[in-house]
Amino acid sequence: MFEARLAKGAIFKKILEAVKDLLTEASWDCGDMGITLQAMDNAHVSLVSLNLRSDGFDKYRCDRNLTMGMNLGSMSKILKCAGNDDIVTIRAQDNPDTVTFVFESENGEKQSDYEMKLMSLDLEHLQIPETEYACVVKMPAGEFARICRDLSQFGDSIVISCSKQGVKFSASGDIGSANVKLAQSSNVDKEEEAVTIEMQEPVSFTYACRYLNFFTKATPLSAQVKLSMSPEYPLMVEYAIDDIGQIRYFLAPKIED
Amino acid sequence: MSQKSLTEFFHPR
Repeated sequence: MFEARLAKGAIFKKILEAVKDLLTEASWDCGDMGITLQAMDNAHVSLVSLNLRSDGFDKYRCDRNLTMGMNLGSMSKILKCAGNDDIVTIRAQDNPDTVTFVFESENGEKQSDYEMKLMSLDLEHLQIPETEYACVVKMPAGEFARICRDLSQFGDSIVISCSKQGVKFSASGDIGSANVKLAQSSNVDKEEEAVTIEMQEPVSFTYACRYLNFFTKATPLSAQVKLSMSPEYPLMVEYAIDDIGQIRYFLAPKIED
Repeated sequence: MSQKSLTEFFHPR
């Protein structure tokens, strides 16, 4: 059987909010090491890669590797039924047709269970090659969400340029143009408020606002976001999830016609 | 500008 219990059940609620607008359905692969999910959006422009390590759960048991195909809209509806402070357990038999979500209140006085039908999904997994990125920017996740939202008003693309001086976000369109520059933090008391840049070479790439805004739905999961960029390679936007894992989004660039 | 597909960079396992 499979059982994964997470005292901080709100993490599951936040994960579903972070993927449900981008993906309609996805396979959750469960094994000894933990739970992973990899899926592309319908347009095959972006990819979500989620990793939750087994040692990050309060209880984790997986007798046999299993793949559970789920409609994420349905899963999101179920997780909305969990309280923010609830303990969440996901349970399934070997070769399951259904998965059960159990929500327990902190004081143990309320317990609810929701059973959901699984789907048979024939999704191909993509190999994500290891790469050394030319630029890696770490910045407050809320700031990144704000910039993506603000610049989306100007056009459907955002140019992200990174150099030793800092990182610049630009957009232009019918109403005009916008630039937001962030310098590397010189002195930060709180690590989560810092902007840090690791750069091998300066880069400048154009990305679709629509997808960046989908990615920022993960903002409640993490104080910081990491943007990794390289020539001839998709952007990686990564949010750490407590001490249990991370969610990564990959986005293909836009190029000059 | 045109949007590249992710499958141009990442390939099936």
